[in-house]
Amino acid sequence: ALGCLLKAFQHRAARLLSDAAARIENLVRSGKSRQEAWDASTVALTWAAKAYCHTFVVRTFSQIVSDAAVDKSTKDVLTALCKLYAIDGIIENLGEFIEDGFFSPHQVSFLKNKLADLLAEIRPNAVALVDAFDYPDKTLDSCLGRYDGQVYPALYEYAKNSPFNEQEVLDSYHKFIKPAQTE
Amino acid sequence: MNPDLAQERRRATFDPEQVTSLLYRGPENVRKRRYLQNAAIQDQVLRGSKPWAFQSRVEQYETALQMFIYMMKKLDEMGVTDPLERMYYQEAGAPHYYNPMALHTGMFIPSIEKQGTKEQKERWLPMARSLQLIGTYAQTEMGHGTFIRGLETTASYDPSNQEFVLNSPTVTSMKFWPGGLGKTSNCCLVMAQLITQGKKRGIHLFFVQIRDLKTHRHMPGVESGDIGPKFGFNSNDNGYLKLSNVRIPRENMLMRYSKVLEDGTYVPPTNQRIGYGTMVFVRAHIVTNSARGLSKACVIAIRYSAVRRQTEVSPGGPEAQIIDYQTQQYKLFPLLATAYAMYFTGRYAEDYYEQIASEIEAGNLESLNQLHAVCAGLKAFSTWACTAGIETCRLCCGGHGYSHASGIPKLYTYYTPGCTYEGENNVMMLQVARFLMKIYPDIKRGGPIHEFVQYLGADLTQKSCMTEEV
Repeated sequence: ALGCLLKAFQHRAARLLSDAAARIENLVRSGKSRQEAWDASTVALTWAAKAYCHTFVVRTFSQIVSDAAVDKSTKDVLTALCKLYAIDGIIENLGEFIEDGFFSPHQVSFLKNKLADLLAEIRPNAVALVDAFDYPDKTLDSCLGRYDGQVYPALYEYAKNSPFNEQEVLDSYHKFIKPAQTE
Repeated sequence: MNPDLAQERRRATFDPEQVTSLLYRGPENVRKRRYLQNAAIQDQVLRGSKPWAFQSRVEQYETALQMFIYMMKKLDEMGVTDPLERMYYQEAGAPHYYNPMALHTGMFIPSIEKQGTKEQKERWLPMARSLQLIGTYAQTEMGHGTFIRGLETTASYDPSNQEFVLNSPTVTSMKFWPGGLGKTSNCCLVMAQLITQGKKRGIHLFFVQIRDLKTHRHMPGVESGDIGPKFGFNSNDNGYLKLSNVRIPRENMLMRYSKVLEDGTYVPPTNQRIGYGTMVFVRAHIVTNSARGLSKACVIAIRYSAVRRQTEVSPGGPEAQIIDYQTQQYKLFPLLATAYAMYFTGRYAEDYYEQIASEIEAGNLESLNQLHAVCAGLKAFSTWACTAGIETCRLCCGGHGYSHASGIPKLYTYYTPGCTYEGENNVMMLQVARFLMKIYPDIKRGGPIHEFVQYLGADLTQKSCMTEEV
């Protein structure tokens, strides 16, 4: 399945590169210099370059997951994650994958359904998957992302650090608010 | 422990420790990483005073300086030399501060190591490692960034006393942005247009002392200072530098590859691209760095989404964990997948760099084009994904995501400069495109091409064979 998804990315990158090259050739044939043709094609060239990079990432991800020396349950979770990365990448850039009819409308529905299935499949493992990054709380420096989940007491403690809270009544009250109230 | 989070951990179907090992290249590395992190976390000196967000800019700079100098010495005492292991320690010791000496250790020293002659390395590196020399890498100018050939700073060779005379001829030519340049550094590597025997010879690196080593006051002809507060990186004195007829000896040009002889004769490098090594090295590491940023944001947003409850699903029922809403999953889980994808890709890029670097050192530059293009593209692709992803994570944390207490604004301002430093991302993508267009005729002809790009010659009339099972 990962191979099939990778093929889609490869097709898109090859087609966008071919499109950009054809555009440049057409502009040269119409009398522009090579440099002028390049300058007038930088958007198409950027699309092709991004598609190339995207393919590189999908390829590397799937290769590392396939080669990973982990047990089956771990590999299943990583495979689901890899598929989600690929399918989300297709859906977010759908136009580039269907412009030449590479995917049929039916196949696009399969992908959308699979996306929803993968979200549900990953759901029970989401917290364990972020735990696996193994960041100590101090590194994250976040009241919301604490390992123990004691979010609300941490927010309260953090708020107490505000210099505004060092005085019960701020000097600015006497300087600005009080006079305004008196006037 | 929050009961929802405890429940989440109980219901997981796999062992996270295996994934941790995969991410950090084996259990031994995980053990070392944890040891170093714990050493930093438990160090009393590194236990900060008030949270960084409540500090003034000067307090942030001073705290960061104190912490990083302390940690550099501590790491030397512990004999930790591996850059990644040093980073783990520093990340845990002072996670909220950008290192004011980051360019000293990350660019200044590696550039001398890679582009200096044997004599230059012997002269400067021991002083740099003991912090007698504190340096930075002064490339970017106020009016010039990614297009290096457009830099205006000049270094004109004067054969009568065998010195280079450095000048910032215009306001736009002033060096602007290098980390640590404003107040911390006493020397820097200046990228300047070399002029000798009346001819421009292209951009080269020069070692320039900008402050007295004892008093830290400016050297004659040097004006430098901090550029002011930025979006992030405020514990760093990103600086400006104006050079007015600053004279340096001929030996201060980094001459491993190109040289200027005593009479002013210019000896070009065997290959113009030989000096790209440092740049490619930095870009390869930016990919992993982006993964680190995005993954931290995912940790925060996903844990919080498991703790946070919002809105009763059925009237009168309990409020649901927000991670159970499909829309929240659709925002977060692809980002989690992206973080993993970037981690693995960054690791691959670093390994590939190591493999090619030894070939480059041996003078074989055949694979340099491929590596240069891949690293440029991945740098852009990963930093875009990281920045956009962190912002989405912030939105997933509702109102609290806007507070510095969430940790997310800090992550955003820390990682988003990656989109513009070391090459603006669109320019990077066009470098990839130039590489692809260069090899396109070979692709069409079916000529010998690298495995990375072989698929680009595939039959475009093919359709997907995907079935309902995907």
